[in-house]
Amino acid sequence: MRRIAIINQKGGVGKTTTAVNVGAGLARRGRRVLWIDLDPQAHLTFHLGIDPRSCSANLHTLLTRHQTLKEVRQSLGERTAVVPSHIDLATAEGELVSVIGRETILRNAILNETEYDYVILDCPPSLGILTLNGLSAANEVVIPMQPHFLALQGVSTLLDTIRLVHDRINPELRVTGVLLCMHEPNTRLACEVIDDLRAFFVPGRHAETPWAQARIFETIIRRNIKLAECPSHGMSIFDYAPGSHGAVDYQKLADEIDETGFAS
Amino acid sequence: MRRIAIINQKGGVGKTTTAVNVGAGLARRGRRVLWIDLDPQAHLTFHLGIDPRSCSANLHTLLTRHQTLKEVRQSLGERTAVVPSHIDLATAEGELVSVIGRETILRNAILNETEYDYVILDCPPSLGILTLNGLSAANEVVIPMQPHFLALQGVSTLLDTIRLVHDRINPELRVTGVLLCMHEPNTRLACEVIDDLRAFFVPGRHAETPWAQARIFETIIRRNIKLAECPSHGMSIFDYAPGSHGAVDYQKLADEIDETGFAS
Ligand SMILES: Nc1ncnc2c1ncn2[C@@H]1O[C@H](COP(=O)(O)OP(=O)(O)OP(=O)(O)O)[C@@H](O)[C@H]1O
Ligand SMILES: Nc1ncnc2c1ncn2[C@@H]1O[C@H](COP(=O)(O)OP(=O)(O)OP(=O)(O)O)[C@@H](O)[C@H]1O
Ligand SMILES: [Mg+2]
Ligand SMILES: [Mg+2]
Repeated sequence: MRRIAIINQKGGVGKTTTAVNVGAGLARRGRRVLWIDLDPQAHLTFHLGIDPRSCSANLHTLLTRHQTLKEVRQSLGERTAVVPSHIDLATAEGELVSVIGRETILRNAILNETEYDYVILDCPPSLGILTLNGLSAANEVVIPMQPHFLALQGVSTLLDTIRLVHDRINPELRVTGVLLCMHEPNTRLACEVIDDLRAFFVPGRHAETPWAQARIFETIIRRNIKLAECPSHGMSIFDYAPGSHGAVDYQKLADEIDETGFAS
Repeated sequence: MRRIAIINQKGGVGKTTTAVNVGAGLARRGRRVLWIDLDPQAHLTFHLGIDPRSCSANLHTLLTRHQTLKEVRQSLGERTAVVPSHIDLATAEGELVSVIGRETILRNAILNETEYDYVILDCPPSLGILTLNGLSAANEVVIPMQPHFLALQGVSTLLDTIRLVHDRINPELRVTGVLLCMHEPNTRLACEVIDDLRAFFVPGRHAETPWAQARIFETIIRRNIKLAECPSHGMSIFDYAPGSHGAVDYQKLADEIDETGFAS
């Protein structure tokens, strides 16, 4: 089972949009997909057409009342399900501050899961306890990034956190790759930032780190207003605008992830 | 002294870009401006041309070691200064969890400040202890938003938090307005979202709330790649690309804020 954490502490880079549409693209290939919404803002939950306020069983009750995965997940279709978020998660940092093993509660809840081919964990824009639960529960990391200057600044902090989780909690954790999102082709800024990223993520260059095999995905997600429109309809891009660039790009990415296997 | 918190828990909506360029626009009108970078990612600090790793006196030392404002701020020019952020702030949530009056440490540090006309507080994409320090220290709130569907979802949670800070800690706190950022004119999505926002923020409609007088700013900030390029040069848009739409829009906004006074 591939458990992919979609993570970047920088806000608004396309984590949720990627989580929803890669998951939907994988389901279209026949894969069974479970989404887990780790962000108290619950945007993945909304995007999948669920009102988080109506979910009395959710990620918060799993983390703080030890409900099981079966008790909190909601089926969305024959191959897909979601563990919804809830605004109560906003206080998780404080609620869990002195709980033993607080970073591995989610991991323990999903480790024996066999019903899914993919678990996709959408993380909030921070490196706090919710993201740590995501990293501890995952075996792969995908880092969406907007090719802007400030995006480069955050990468080393993010990789430090990944290394700590790998060393202390989760030795299977590896960075599969960096995904360029919201790309505006032909802008000089994007080209410069992408060059810097390529120079950094040369596979094998950082031997012995969890990102030794990380690459920049071949698929680049272009900026496309249709991707911003579909959340209000509670649909993936494939149902909302199947012919759009957004649909073409995210299906290509789902194919790339499914076909190239684990961080190879 | 007008103390403006730039806040939205949604990531990547233009908080930092707004903080830097509105501050610079106000300085160009002769105002004295102090920036405070409340985000551990320190993007405002980078954007102003400072490397946060080189600042041993910073917002973290102010909050946890009770350094004074004079000890931590760095002068940038004859009218401007900044309290830089530092990565150590990422653990502030845990470090301050049992400190008495933990939300008002910053407020106490700046309340007797008389050297500035404006204090601009750039908040991280969350509603945790750092943002709470920002809200407790401010007397005005500006909410940047991208006119996308998910942006509307977060507004009521944000306003709840503002109301709690207003009622329990800071009765002078008021929402001056909502600023539309990264606007792509002529897209249907933006028009629909803006209509929904206008229907909500009718001045006087929510009597007795801190947003009773809030409005949508007349100035709308258009999407403009120059705004994404200037952080890497450590400059405001006025130094980097004075003729660009980004410069025109942010000066217009600085003028609007300076001329229309406090939430009127
Ligand atoms: N390729 C794209 N083209 C146009 N708009 C996009 C694209 N990807 C995402 N968006 C829109 O940009 C906004 C931010 O995207 P998204 O919410 O996926 O980012 P995020 O990293 O999950 O944000 P957060 O840090 O708040 O969790 C959303 O309104 C989304 O609909
Ligand atoms: N009007 C604009 N046009 C084009 N790019 C923009 C615009 N405003 C901001 N950007 C770019 O978009 C990205 C996000 O903006 P910014 O960092 O200001 O948002 P933020 O709300 O402070 O994010 P965070 O939630 O991470 O603090 C940055 O790379 C920035 O340079
Ligand atoms: Mg998200
Ligand atoms: Mg910011």
